[in-house]
Amino acid sequence: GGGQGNLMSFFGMK
Amino acid sequence: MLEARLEQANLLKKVVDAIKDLVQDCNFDCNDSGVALQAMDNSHVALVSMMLKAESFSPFRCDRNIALGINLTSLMKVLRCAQNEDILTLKAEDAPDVVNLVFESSESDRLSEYDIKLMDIDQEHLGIPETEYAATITMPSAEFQRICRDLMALSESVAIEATKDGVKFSCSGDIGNGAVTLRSHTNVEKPDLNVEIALSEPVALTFSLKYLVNFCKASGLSSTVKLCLSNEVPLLVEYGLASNSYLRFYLAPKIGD
Repeated sequence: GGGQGNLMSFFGMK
Repeated sequence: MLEARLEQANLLKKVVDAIKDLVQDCNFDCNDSGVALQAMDNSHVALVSMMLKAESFSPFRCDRNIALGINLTSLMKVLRCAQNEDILTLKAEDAPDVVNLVFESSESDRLSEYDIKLMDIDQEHLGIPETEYAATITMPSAEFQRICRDLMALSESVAIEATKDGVKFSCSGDIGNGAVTLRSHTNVEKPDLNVEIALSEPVALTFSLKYLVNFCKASGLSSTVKLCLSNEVPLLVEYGLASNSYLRFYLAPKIGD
């Protein structure tokens, strides 16, 4: 299996 | 000040029970539109977004923005003191040290009151873009829970593929492979059993089952669940609540092979 993505790379900090 | 009366304490109890294993310390952001919560798990893989709209409460009063920093384990301890049918009123001053919870029995004159000490929580707030998802699947929440639990017996991750023919949940593990395919389905007698697939383009993504099984703890909040997918973006799992309130979970996909 591949790696686990991180939400921080999809959603920007407010 | 905040004063928000929920007809059923059970609603908040179910919400907190569903998210307490993902996130621990959370700000409940209160303003005149309602009570909102956004929190990520420690590994930044999953995000919980709850919105209890003012209309879900009766009455609802919140004069200014108040962030109630609450440890969910503490909140759960207090919510367990409520009977399922109790009416719950949340109260807080404008710059509060505590949040006050009052449980009233609709059947007796019992009234119980608890204060929970608040915490200062410096929470990272993510901006979640409005997304037109390529695939939106509405299905019975119990069915989604069953699929996730069943496949987790074989593997730690599930591939979700949505095409015009249906949605396929598949996994492969040490002992072998498994797959469940659902097609669009309309049950006139029991519309809660409907499976609806709205698709603008085919989608294929892989997700960790551990998180999905965790999200499914919210199944008791709604008979249906909505899965929103687009290639290469986080999955949205939404449990709709009365009065347009909701409990949403976002999950980052697995990358590469």
